[in-house]
Amino acid sequence: KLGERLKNIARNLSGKGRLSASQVKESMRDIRRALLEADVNLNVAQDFVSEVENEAVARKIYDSFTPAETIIQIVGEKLIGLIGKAEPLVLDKQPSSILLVGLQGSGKTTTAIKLGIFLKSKGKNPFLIPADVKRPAAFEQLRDMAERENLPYFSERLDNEVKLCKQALSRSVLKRYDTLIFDTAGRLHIDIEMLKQIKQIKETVNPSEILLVADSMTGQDAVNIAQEFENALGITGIILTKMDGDARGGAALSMRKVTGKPIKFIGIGEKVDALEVLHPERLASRILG
Amino acid sequence: RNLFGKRDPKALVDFENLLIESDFGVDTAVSLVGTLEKTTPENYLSSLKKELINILNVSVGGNDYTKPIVELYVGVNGVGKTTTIGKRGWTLHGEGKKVLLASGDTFRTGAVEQLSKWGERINSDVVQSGYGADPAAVCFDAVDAAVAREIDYVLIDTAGRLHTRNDLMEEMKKIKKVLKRKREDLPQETILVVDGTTGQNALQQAKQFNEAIGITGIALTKLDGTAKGGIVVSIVNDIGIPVKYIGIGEEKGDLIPFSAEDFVTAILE
Ligand SMILES: Nc1nc2c(ncn2[C@@H]2O[C@H](COP(=O)(O)OP(=O)(O)OP(=O)(O)O)[C@@H](O)[C@H]2O)c(=O)[nH]1
Ligand SMILES: Nc1nc2c(ncn2[C@@H]2O[C@H](COP(=O)(O)OP(=O)(O)OP(=O)(O)O)[C@@H](O)[C@H]2O)c(=O)[nH]1
Ligand SMILES: [Mg+2]
Ligand SMILES: [Mg+2]
Repeated sequence: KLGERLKNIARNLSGKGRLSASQVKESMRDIRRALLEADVNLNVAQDFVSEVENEAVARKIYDSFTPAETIIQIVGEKLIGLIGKAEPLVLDKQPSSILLVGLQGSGKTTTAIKLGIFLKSKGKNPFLIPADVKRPAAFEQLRDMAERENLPYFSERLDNEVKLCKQALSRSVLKRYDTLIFDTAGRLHIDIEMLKQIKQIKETVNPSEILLVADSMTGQDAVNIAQEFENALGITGIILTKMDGDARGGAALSMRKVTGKPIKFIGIGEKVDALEVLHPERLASRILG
Repeated sequence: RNLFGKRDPKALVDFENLLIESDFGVDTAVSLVGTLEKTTPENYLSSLKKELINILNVSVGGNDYTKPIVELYVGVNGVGKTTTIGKRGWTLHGEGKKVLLASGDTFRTGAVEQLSKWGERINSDVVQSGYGADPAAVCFDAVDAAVAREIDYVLIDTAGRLHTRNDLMEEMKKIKKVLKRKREDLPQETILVVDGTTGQNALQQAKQFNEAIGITGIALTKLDGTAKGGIVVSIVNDIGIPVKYIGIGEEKGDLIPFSAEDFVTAILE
């Protein structure tokens, strides 16, 4: 179930008996290429392939008469190992806050609603805070989706995102909710001012979860994005959106590698129920195509 | 084979890695670096620069269009279509043009309000007919309004759609058909908006959208980040669609005409 590309690599190796060093090198290059074509960051792909090669040597690949099987097995194990397990949301406070952050257009607002629906289905009582004061009609977007789904939301309009979050938190109405979902404005990972503001929001809100909402079609830049958000905030998890497309999703591997943080959810469509928990094997076979 | 047999393998690998890290994709990176085999190491940089500028400088098509000039904006979700239309409208205003915006995204929550706010921001009227309306009908009405008001440009916003959604690609084809039926030459421009942070999937997007309705130009957005947008080189090289605009921010002035020279310099230096 580990896709066509790996099968081809295996085919190039099988029936050749024991492998030479150059044949092992060749197969490592093929694996690296497959990862790069899947948008895995160059350095992440190189590191991954070195680890595969080391493991292959440790398993005596040069003495093996079934080297293809061994290499495929190692790649699969390492890939699934790197992707990691789906970890549940940490909702340990009363109320617990989830802060959604990420680049412009990655799917935060839509995901905020999806998370609200998800939490309701788990018996939680969520409250949405439309903290994007920048994008034209961002409030209307969240408000209208929330109204349609019967999700309660903070309806006061302020012109400063930090002030808005402070104001929202001070509302006593919050006592009846157990989870607060903060939707924030898209921001560049290199925008000093916007990063400063989101840090202030973090300090005010003290969230149990800071989730980086990232577009699954992101390319090599994924490492920079993840690194900067991690440095600025210390994220607690990643949500990969638009996985209903045909992007291979290598960005997931890059982000996971540089932050060490778990991929908690996958967005699989525009509808409010289009959110699923990570399936490591599925993501692995998609990345390897 | 270059004249002196001089070759710097490390430099070649470095260039290949630089291109890969700029989202060129492996095949394109390898073939571009391959062209350096015919020159000497001290000329690698200038040769690569020249080759890239050559590829990117494809002709940008018509400028003898008949009013109203209709520009249809399409692309996958969240790439910056609506914002790019706002910026484009502002630019055209600055050139003394009369602009009309058309709210062809009748699906996504908040889309009509978002374009409407952009209309206010850039002092341009917006033709809309609310959620659930047929986007093709909105376009039809927009062209009629444009003719009546002697508008120079009609900028049509459409809903984000993944190229993997056949039904949405069919809806987009219908929008184009209706425009063409309104007047044979409409729309004069069909702009695919591509997010600058996108990796190899952008090539697939370009292929599918082009196959479906024909793309006349690319607007590459969010280049104010750290992504290099190198995938457009494959798009231009493989499909022949020119890059027309670059988005460098979220404000109305943040859309600039594409310059191959500037783009290549930003990647290589
Ligand atoms: N196909 C698909 N579309 C999605 C998914 N998640 C979000 N979208 C769409 O992506 C576009 C952007 O979503 P938003 O929720 O507005 O993104 P955002 O991060 O809040 O954007 P900004 O607030 O501008 O930064 C919209 O068209 C959404 O419907 C997904 O999982 N699949
Ligand atoms: N930094 C930056 N942000 C941009 C740029 N272009 C658009 N954006 C932002 O990207 C986000 C999405 O832009 P939209 O115009 O809503 O994208 P869209 O393609 O119309 O989205 P859908 O209609 O939902 O598919 C918004 O937050 C914009 O402000 C750009 O060039 N630079
Ligand atoms: Mg949003
Ligand atoms: Mg839009």
